[in-house]
Amino acid sequence: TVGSVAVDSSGHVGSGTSTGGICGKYKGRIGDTPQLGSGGYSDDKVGAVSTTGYGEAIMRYNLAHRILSKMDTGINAQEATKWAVEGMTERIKKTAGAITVSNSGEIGISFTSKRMSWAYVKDGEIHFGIEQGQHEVEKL
Amino acid sequence: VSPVILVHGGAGDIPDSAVQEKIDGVKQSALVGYKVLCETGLVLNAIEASINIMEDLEGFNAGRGSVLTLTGEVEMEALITEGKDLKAGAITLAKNIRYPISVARKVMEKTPHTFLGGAGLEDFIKKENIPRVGDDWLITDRAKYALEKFIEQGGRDAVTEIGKRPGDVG
Repeated sequence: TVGSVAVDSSGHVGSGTSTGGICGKYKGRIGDTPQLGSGGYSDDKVGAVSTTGYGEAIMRYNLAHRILSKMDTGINAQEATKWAVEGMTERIKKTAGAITVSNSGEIGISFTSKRMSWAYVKDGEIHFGIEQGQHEVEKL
Repeated sequence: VSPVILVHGGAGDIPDSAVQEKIDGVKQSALVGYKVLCETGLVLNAIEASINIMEDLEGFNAGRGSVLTLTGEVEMEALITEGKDLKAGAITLAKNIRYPISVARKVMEKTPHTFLGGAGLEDFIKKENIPRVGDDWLITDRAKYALEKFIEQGGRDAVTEIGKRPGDVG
């Protein structure tokens, strides 16, 4: 699965998620990715999310919308993303990852699987990583 | 607000052999997306452009390089959302298209619906003259190998990430 979230200079947000699904899935299996609130969600009043990982768990946990609801209580993007991703793994024992951007440009990146590749561009720098805790920065 | 675009290339048990390819791909995707965001000021343009990059790269499980169904086929899904008025476009069970995220956007912008799949999606793709791609573009050797491994192991441990070398499955 691949995904993208963005905020423009006026605070408008959006998200996108695209996938081939899971290897060996049944013909006709529909995963989390196209389902609003699971594979992605965005609301200018809060922010935007794109998720990835074990689809059956992400659907049951409604991961994307749960992150934005948490942010709506005043929690920042990073804490809300980490809280929801870890909450899903704790509850359903499957791993996932999520990326979040708030309508003010806050960043949230969290994953409970072994790795998740991510990158973002902001203020003339590119940030990226793939290991737990890794955060590389390069000037553009 | 300082414009930002953040992308991911999938989470899972990504093998060592695929790490650098993944990092290179998400950096390329973020840079292209950011350029479009700065040029157009439109988040949907930036999101679509950044995801199209990864849909073309065989190292990512979307578009070209998608994982396979038990019957060795590619069935893709995509969702695009716009925060301004909570609009969204989604597709499922999509076959033989190059950019699923772009078709999801067309569903949002050109139909009265949010989510299309199966035969109805096929009619929409034809009506909109969306170009098709063959299995030779979509299905990679890695994906075939991963499915073989999956079946050999009795179909356990769903995988979403594939290694760069045959035999390196996520």
